[in-house]
Amino acid sequence: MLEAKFEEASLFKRIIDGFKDCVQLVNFQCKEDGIIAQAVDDSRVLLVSLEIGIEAFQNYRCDHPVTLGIDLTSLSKILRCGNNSDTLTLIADDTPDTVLLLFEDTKKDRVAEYSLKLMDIDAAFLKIEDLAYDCTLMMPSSEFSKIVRDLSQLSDSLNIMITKETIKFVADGDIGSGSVILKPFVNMDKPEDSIKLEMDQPVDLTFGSKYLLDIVKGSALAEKVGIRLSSEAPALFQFDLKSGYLQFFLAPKFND
Amino acid sequence: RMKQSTLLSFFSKQ
Repeated sequence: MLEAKFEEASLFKRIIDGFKDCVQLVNFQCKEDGIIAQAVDDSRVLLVSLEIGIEAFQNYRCDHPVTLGIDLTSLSKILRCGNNSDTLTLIADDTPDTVLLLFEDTKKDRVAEYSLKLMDIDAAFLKIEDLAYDCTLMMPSSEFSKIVRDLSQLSDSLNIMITKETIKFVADGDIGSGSVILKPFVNMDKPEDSIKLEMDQPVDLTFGSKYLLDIVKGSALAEKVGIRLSSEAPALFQFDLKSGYLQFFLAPKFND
Repeated sequence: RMKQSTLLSFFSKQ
């Protein structure tokens, strides 16, 4: 039996909104210690990895591991039916055909109950080794989101270059070019505005703009985004939850 | 010209 209660439905909504536009069919593996999910987009360029730890829930109980195969488009329809401030409980039995979504407004004694049909999703689980990265960058997610949205108007590729003290984003396209240069700094009054950089090796990497536009949808989940880059591995973009994370692994473009 | 790589060249299937 799975019974997973979010204090606010808006958290689960933001998690799902963070990746529903790049993958559609996702297996949610529910275990004693929380819920994990992994899915790769159709082009095999972007991998989403989600972990919701039990601390992210108001109540969590899962006596028996269970996999919920969910079509995110259908789930989103149901999530839109609940109010953001409602509590949301996911309920499933040990061999479920459906998952129950229970929205409760405790102030009004209003209860709304939806059942979502589950699917058998045949998805290969990719083994992600612990990768060594050349650069680790931590910056405000809103700022990263704006840079990606601004520069992706100019080109279908976005170049990220990091040297010791400089982070440079560049787009060079048919209508013109643009670049944004950032320097690491610490904001004592608002630590969440700080930009932190750890660099072992400089990197010069190019990514598809359309994938980065998908990734920045995770920005609603966290004030900061962690970006890990390596010349020899997919980049990792991470949004931390109170317990758990939403990660995106993105394969770079290379010179042919 | 840049070519898009895929994840399969980096990750193995479990």
